[in-house]
Amino acid sequence: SKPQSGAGGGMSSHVTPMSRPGIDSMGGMGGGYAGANDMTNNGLSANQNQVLSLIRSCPDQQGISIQDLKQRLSGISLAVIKQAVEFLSNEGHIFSTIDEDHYKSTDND
Amino acid sequence: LDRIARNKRAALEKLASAQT
Repeated sequence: SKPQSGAGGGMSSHVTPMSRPGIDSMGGMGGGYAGANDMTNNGLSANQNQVLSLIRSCPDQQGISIQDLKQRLSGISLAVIKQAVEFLSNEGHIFSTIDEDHYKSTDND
Repeated sequence: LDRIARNKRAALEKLASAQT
């Protein structure tokens, strides 16, 4: 009988996106880790999902530029966006089009 | 725009192999 309301105590192990340095856990088997964090439906972090859905929502043949992504995701730093983009393209969810700054998603065509 | 098609194909292959 523990009345734990999820108010999130001060020293609990919550995950703050900002406090992550550039190290991403690409080590393992490339996207096999399920349910490491919450708020994922496909093994992606919240930021990665936002980036992915933005890229998906862009109908252009040349895709969406990193600058566009940054403008629309004003709460996320460019470094984080680039990291997410890199991850997504490693996974094959997105790919670069006319140059390394334009991306389009694979599963929206 | 050959590059786009090529990258897309590569990405699709990655995606396919990552999902199996």
